[in-house]
Amino acid sequence: SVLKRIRLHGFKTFAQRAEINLQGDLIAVVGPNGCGKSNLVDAIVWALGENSARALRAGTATEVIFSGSSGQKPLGMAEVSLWFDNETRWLPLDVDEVQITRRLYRSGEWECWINKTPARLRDLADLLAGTGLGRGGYAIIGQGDVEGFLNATPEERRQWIEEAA
Amino acid sequence: SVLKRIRLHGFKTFAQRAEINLQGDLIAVVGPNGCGKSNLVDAIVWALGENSARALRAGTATEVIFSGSSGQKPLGMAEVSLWFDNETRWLPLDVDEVQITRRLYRSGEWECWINKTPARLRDLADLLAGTGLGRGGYAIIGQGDVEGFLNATPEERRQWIEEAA
Amino acid sequence: AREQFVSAFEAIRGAFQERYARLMEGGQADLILTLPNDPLSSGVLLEAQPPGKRRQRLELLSGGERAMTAAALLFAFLDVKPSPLCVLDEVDAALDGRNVERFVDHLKELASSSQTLVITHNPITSANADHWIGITMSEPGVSRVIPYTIQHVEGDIPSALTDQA
Amino acid sequence: AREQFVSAFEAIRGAFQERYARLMEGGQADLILTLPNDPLSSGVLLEAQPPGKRRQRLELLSGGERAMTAAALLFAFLDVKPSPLCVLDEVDAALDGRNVERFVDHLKELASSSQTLVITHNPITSANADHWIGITMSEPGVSRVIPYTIQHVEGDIPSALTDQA
Ligand SMILES: Nc1ncnc2c1ncn2[C@@H]1O[C@H](COP(=O)(O)OP(=O)(O)OP(=O)(O)O)[C@@H](O)[C@H]1O
Ligand SMILES: Nc1ncnc2c1ncn2[C@@H]1O[C@H](COP(=O)(O)OP(=O)(O)OP(=O)(O)O)[C@@H](O)[C@H]1O
Ligand SMILES: [Mg+2]
Ligand SMILES: [Mg+2]
Repeated sequence: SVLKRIRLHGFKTFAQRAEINLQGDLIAVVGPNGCGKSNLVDAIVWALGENSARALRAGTATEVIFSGSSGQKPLGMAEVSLWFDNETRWLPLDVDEVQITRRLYRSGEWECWINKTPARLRDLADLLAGTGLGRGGYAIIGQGDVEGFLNATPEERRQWIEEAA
Repeated sequence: SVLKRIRLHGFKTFAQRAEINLQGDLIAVVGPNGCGKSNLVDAIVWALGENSARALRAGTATEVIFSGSSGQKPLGMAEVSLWFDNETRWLPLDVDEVQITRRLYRSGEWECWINKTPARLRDLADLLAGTGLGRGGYAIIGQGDVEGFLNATPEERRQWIEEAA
Repeated sequence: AREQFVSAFEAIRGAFQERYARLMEGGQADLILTLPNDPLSSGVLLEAQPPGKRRQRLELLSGGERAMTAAALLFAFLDVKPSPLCVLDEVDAALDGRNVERFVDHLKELASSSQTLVITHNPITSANADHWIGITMSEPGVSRVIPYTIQHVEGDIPSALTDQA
Repeated sequence: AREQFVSAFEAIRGAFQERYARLMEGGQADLILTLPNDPLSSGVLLEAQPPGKRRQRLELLSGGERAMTAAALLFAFLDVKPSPLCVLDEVDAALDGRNVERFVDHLKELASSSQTLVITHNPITSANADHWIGITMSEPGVSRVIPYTIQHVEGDIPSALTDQA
């Protein structure tokens, strides 16, 4: 399995730093309504370069930073890191492991690293091109996207197939 | 309880005439995917005067007539009847029971009766005005309408409140 | 007309605040006029804050939280303008076990004053009904209604469980 | 580019036909070019016919039938263009018990070649996972991840069931 570890801090409801080690082929994410399951998915796509307000369910870029709860103050930064196994070289880098980190500050300033090297969103897109994981990729299906899949126009469907070609 | 009986014949998947006697205050409609539960809801709103393709999930008016299955030919007519208890005179007619029947032929011709008296859709709308059951009423929530409830624009919400006023 | 609208708005608003706090066991919600001095041209904003969380835009709420918010608004409309018959098609689809139970409490309350039909796949909801309408497809493509005379429903397949199959 | 598109289209089309018939245990589905002579400006129509039923517009299909159709299309894309990681957020929400089981068979097949994360409230889906990520809100408004080291999940509340709560 390619995604080995996820670390989140300050992203949406993940006010406390969380580290998730992934094992197994089929992993079920479970928990009550509103506990943060879809927020975890948002964190993954955000770290992979997603910027659209609609995809992240946020209105502005900084709305993904933990904005406080009844017991905690808002935080000033959101950071998500993903560690990928790259032994099969499915990512076009000649290393066995690829770490992607994205960080966003309240000011709106943000940074992004690929294996500790500063990167732009463009570099992320190039890295993920053809993997199904880049922005708008078909391998990540958000909650409620199922109906959109069927409601797409014939032209939109052709575009998906073009991207898969 | 006001709705005592429903009779369907030829409406969507109800190719065989079905008669449902309703009892109890909280009635659960259950069954597997695609068996006809939402079609039953469509039948109720259709008999009450609904004409919008979107609300009925149909493209043209006659698409609600049973169009055949692997084992049965299409039918030429759809008919739905509803029997209401009117002892409390919640419907503005001086009778203890109100029967509403709507019928549609393949030709597109349709008929509608209130207590065996021919009626126009306009008469149905007048009958149901203020009950929450007329076209677009808030008392009938279709599958998938929940998200639309929240996604409405502020202007649309005001209109709902105006209608409830 | 303005008087009527404002009084309906205030009533629905009050009912919505009460219903939300009760359904969510805490938190708060509100309806707000965008133009308080010109209600008839105003829009109506909807704000919701689940217990323990800060108030955020509706889009950030989870699927289950949005469904509970929509349910609170629906119950509020019905509090102010009751309907003798209510039909709800799978409004509990996104709810976890605890939220379904709270929702069902409100459903039973509604059923004590209005005849309520719910289409559901949720065993908690159907277990709380006092009557059932089972629908299957004994013949492919053709709906068949199975009247329940005994209070037994298992999963989504009613045919095995009624004495009239 | 035209050759590439046509070959991708034919591959996805074939996979979609196979996946649909297998997921639905019968029936048929298809992808059709609106302009077969000009593929790159063509639209792609989607047709689906559940077992025993006649082919109808997609809007007439039930909630569960639409979800199964969308799943078949998603699996088809992944058959033709596999992704090392797939994330599916509550795509099983509208499915009844039998359809969930068939869907889960395809999920397990996918997981044998791609790391697959599913967010789900469905106990059948989560029971078939080989690992779980539990998320709760021990502190209101703040997500907490509960690593599972034993294969036990009950309902949506993971905290009671792990030896690390
Ligand atoms: N920036 C933020 N700061 C604090 N809380 C946030 C932020 N963004 C979103 N939230 C909260 O996250 C919650 C939604 O979480 P999420 O969508 O992950 O739930 P979920 O586990 O997927 O639930 P469901 O099963 O209902 O889909 C909402 O209550 C929302 O208020
Ligand atoms: N005019 C028609 N003739 C024949 N079949 C029809 C017609 N209109 C709709 N159908 C069929 O009805 C089925 C959908 O039924 P319905 O929406 O009532 O299912 P449901 O019981 O609500 O299922 P779910 O639990 O998935 O929501 C579809 O398979 C569709 O093809
Ligand atoms: Mg969610
Ligand atoms: Mg339905």
